[in-house]
Amino acid sequence: YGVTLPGWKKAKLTYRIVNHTPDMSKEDVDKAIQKAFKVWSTVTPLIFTRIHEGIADIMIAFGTKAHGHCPRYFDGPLGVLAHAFPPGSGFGGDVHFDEDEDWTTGSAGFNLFLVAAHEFGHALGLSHSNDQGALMFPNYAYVSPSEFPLSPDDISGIQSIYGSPPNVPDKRPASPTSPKTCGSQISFDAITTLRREVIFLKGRHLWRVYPDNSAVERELISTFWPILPPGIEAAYENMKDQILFFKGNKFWVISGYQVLLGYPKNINTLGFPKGIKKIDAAVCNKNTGKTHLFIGDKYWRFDENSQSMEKGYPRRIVNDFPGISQKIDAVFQQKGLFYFFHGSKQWEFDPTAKKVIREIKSNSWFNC
Amino acid sequence: LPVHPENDNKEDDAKLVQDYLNKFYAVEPDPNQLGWKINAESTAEKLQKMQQFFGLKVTGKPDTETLETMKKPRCGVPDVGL
Repeated sequence: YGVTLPGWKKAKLTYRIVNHTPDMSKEDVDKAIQKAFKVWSTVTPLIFTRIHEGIADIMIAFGTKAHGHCPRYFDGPLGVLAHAFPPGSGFGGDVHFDEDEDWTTGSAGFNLFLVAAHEFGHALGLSHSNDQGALMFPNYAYVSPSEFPLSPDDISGIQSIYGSPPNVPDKRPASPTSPKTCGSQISFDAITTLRREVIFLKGRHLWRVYPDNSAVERELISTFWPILPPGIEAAYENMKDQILFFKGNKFWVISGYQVLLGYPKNINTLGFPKGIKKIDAAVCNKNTGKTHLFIGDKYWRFDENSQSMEKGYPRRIVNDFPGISQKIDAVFQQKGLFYFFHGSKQWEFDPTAKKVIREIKSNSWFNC
Repeated sequence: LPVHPENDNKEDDAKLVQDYLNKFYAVEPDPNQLGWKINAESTAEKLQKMQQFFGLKVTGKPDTETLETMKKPRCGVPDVGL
């Protein structure tokens, strides 16, 4: 990603749609613009408010060729679709769309929502990315508007300017988490970190836990990743802002909302011998760049830097993780410590000291 | 004799390349003055920058893949500069 510094010095920004394209209904234009702003407000502390007259921070207009006092001009159909200016006064933050294009809500012509989301990236201080999967890549690429259009590169870029959204859910739980989750016999299929959250998976559901404020949200796995089957058996977040999900002898690599092309793959491609049919649990130690993959009473170690399985494995779990003697259902790392789960119990383990610190109930993260 | 088909579009391609590079690869920040200066790089150097940006083979020459990339609809903000 690239940035144009400084960004806006305030979190509340106004926008005004100066005119509309006749290609779409006014309502569709308004919706596309609003949705495009929401893309960025989802991942930053920024709040966007529409005004209908006067000077807004971000003035949005459709024009052709030389338009108004704009120092840049359009070129007729195709070619340049739109342009925007970095944060500032005057033209700063403004976004212009080429009216000689065919603007649409779908895949025909050019999707206004997608182009607007890209241009708003510029209006907020991003320049072009050479990551071809990024929204801020300069060339137009249609993706279904039902997919979240930002790549990890886009999110890293905008958060480098404005930071991440406040880590507070819209509604704090009025009461502790439901009895179902807090049942004393709760166990999990797999657990992984996802940036600052911890994701617990069981059956078709997942729980999103914000450890810093004990907030918990329960969702269907398919809401985020429709391609994943229920009953995921292992999951871990690697060093590249991706999550690997395992079920049977297959695994998926997911970046944001999207599964990387070519997945699922067979776990053999990671370097496992052919006899291995499934993984019980996995965790990447962010401090060392090594991923531990647990199967039965043994584990393998995968070097994330060289992307290869290390020699000398498998090794017995109990030898290198004294005190972890049960089969591992799930494991994750938080603040350097490992949390191993079996049934309704979890063990907090210090990988540096190589010892169990304490045994806790498996639902300790759920504000029960 | 009729012009060979391969030579038909050479002038158009040259114009496409020049226009493209002028629009998207022509300015850069002046580190000494906090302002801007017209990029003194040659066309070949700008073309190399463009090819590198788009993950193309960096030849400094307008090959077919480079021209195809230049013809794609895109954002009007330059790829270099601020």
